[in-house]
Parts: sequence; structure tokens; C-alpha cells
Amino acid sequence: AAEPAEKDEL
Amino acid sequence: MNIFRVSADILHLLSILVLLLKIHATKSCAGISLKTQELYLAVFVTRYLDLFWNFHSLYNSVFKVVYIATSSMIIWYMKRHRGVKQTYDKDHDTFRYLFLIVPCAVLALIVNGRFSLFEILWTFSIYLEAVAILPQLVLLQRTKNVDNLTGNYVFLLGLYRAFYILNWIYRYATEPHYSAWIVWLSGLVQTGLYLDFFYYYLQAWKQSKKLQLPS
Repeated sequence: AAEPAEKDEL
Repeated sequence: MNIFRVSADILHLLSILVLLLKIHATKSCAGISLKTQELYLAVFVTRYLDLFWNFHSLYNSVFKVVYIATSSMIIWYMKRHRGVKQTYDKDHDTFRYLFLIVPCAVLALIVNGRFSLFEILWTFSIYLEAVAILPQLVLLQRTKNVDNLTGNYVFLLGLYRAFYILNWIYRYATEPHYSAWIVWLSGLVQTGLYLDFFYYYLQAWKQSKKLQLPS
């Protein structure tokens, strides 16, 4: 869950 | 998740499906650059490597699998399908992959968020996606062929990029720690290249309109 925000985009 | 982001992802999927279904229905891929399609597959594969260990949401995972599967199918049609591959414009689609892949790889090694294999491949995919349309633009300029297929496809791709920009603006305004410079700058470059395509698309459209006028 520590991934940067932009990694939740496709 | 916001409406701009969902719209963008759906438009992206639609652009791929429109291309795939039209190739399937007409058994023709005239005007489509195989190089661009292969670069997009490389983008998806290098970006979605985390599919197996980084579960974010079912939404993300399904889209990742569908993007990889549908772009693979387009490439399969263009390279392997007996009827479709004969319509591929090989002689004009001569853009060299390495002109895009090498600079993107070098840039990803220099400008990245963290020096790790996954991070560098992810950054590479962001840079590569920004320029992957170039072989398609070159093919278009060479053949001057903007038909419904390429037109609709690139129109939907352009809309997808525009909605991602709206998504970033929305997230920047609503999420306190949201910042993603690499993605934003690459996204702006990418959207700029699509604007270039829109320009040719509009010109071709105007010309065909003019041709229909009685003289």
C-alpha cells in the first residue's frame, strides 16, 4: 500500500 | 477513482476494441502501423509487470489483462491472419523501433522515482507510451490515408489522453499528496502528438468535403 499514487493509474 | 479516470480507461479500451473489431469485420488493417501496435504491447507488458504481486483493485487487474490481451490480438491479426496480413502496409511502415526504445530506456535510467528494476521498467513504459504513436503518424503522413478506421481509433485515443489530464487536475485539487511529474510531463507530450494527428485528420476531412462540392 506504500506505492506512489500514480501507480494506481493504468 | 473519479469520473474522468473511469471515462479515460473506458475510452482507451474502446479505441483498442474499435480497431480490433474493424480488423476482424473487414479483414483489413490498411493504414494501421504494426510498429505502433507492438510498441503499445511493450508499454503494457513493462508497465503491468506488477500484475502478479501488486494487487490494487479488481478494476485495475481486469483492465491490465484486457489491454494486454486485446493488443496482442491486434498484433496477431496483423502478423498471422492469412487475409489481414496481406493488407498490412509493410513498405510504408518503416519507422525504427530503436529510435524510440533506446532514448526512452536511457531517459528511464536517468530520470526515475527510484533506482529499481520494476520502477525503471514502469518509468520506461510511461516514456514509451508518450511516443508510441509516432510510427502511426509517420505512416499516415507517407500514405496520406486517413480513413474511418485510423480516424476513429486515434480520435478515441486522443479523448482517452484528454480525460487523463482532467483526472490529474481533479486528483491534484482533491488529494493532498498527489503529485506525479514524470507521468504529467509524458502525458502532455503524448497528448500533443495526438493533437498533431487531429490536425491531419481534420485536413483530410476538409479535403474530402471539398471534393464533394459541385464545381
